[in-house]
Order: sequence, then structure tokens, then C-alpha cells
Amino acid sequence: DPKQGNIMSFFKRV
Amino acid sequence: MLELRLVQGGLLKKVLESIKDLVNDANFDCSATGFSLQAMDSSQVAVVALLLRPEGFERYWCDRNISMGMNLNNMAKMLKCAGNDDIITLKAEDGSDTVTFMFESPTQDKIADFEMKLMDINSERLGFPEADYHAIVRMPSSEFARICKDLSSIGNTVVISVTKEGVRFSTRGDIGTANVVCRQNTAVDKPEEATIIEMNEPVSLTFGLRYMNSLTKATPLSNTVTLSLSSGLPAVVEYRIAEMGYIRFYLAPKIEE
Repeated sequence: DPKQGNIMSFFKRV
Repeated sequence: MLELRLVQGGLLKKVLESIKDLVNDANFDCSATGFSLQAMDSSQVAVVALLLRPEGFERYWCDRNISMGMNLNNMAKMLKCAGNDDIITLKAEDGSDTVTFMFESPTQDKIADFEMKLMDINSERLGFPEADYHAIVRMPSSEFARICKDLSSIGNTVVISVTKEGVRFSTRGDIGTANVVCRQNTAVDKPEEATIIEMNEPVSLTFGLRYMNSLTKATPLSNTVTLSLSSGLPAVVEYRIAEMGYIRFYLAPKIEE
């Protein structure tokens, strides 16, 4: 089964 | 000092109902841009971004940028005490550790105020770059909510695929499989009933239905929902709040290991 991605890994902290 | 008077108080009630199950605590920021919030769910799968622009308020006064940490469940409890047609005013004094919600009935014969304790929340802010999405689907929000609810009785994940054929929502579970295809349809009586599909290239993404269903709690805020999709990137699920702003959910996809 595909693994749930973490939203933090897609965007940069500002 | 902050004072925000919202004639359509029911809007704020709906906003809270749409995010309180996804996010526990959040900072509400008040600035010249508007009344906004950015918060992540505890499992770090979704981020919600809310903006209510100053023009949407009858009175929008904040003499400096203010960030107010609130427990959303507690805020929802307080806002539940407001009538759907009530005018809601938020007030906070400088340096205060409380916020006051004032509810006025439309005929001004009942006025209530509820004071809620604020909290210190350390939250990280994420920047969302402008992206060229592979596909953008606009459809009636009630239809999208119905599909997510129906599919979640069959499976745990939904594959959303956009092709020339239309947008396909698929799931599979122990009892079987389900596919719902929505085609572009602009031959409708009202513009909000249309399904509009803009596709630059085909895209297919997998999401947890538990999260998708949670996002659809925002359905009462807007007749339409917009899904912006790109391969390998979070989906943006946007509900426009008429003449005021939006609530956007950024939802991380499931990824093949």
C-alpha cells in the first residue's frame, strides 16, 4: 500500500 | 486593541465547524491583510489556511498585528452559543490573555458576551509557492462531499485521476471497488452547479479518505469546491467564502514506497 506523505516535507518553513 | 465585527456571524460558526476536528490549537492572526489562520493537523498530513479579508467585516480594527492562540474546540463551543443570524464581534485588549466574543441577535434584543482564555502556541508557518497545477477541477461542493462519503464506506483511500475523460474518484476495499467519474458539465441552470475541468496534463493522486472527509466539513461555506492537483504534490482543496476570502486545505498524498 502507498505510504501517507508528511505535509511538512512538501513546503518550506517561512 | 482588536475589534472585528462580522454581520454574518454564522460564517465564523461554519469556519470553526469545518476545522475543529482537523486541528486542535491554532494561532489566529489579525493584520491589514485580514483575519487569518494557518494550522496543521496533529498527524502532519494536512494544513488549513483561512483568510477573511477586512472588507468582509462591518468593523475591522486592529492597530497592530496580533496573533491569538486558541483551542479550536473551545472556540467552537463558544460560537455554538451564537445564533446563525447573530452578529459576532471579536474583541481583545492589548496584552490581554483573553478574547471576547460578543453575540448580538439581528433585532438587537439579546446581547451576550463570552470570554475565552488564549493560549501560547508555537506554530511553524509554511510558505506555499505558486504552482502550475497539472489539473484544476471545480465542482459543486455537495457533490464532492457525497463522493468522499460514499467511497469511504467501501475503502480507506481514494485515487483521484484527471484525464480527458473527466475526473475519476476510485477506491477499493474488502467488499469490492468503486469508481465515480464526473465529466465536465457547463450546461447547467446555475454556474455553481457546473463541473469545470482544466487539464494541462493527466494526473493521478492517492489520498486518505479520512482526511478528505474531514475537509468536506467546509461544504456549508461554499457551493463549489476547487481541487488543484499535481503529481507528487499536495492537493489544494479550496472553498471560497463569498466576497470575504477562502478556506484552503493542503493535503499530502499517499506515495508509493
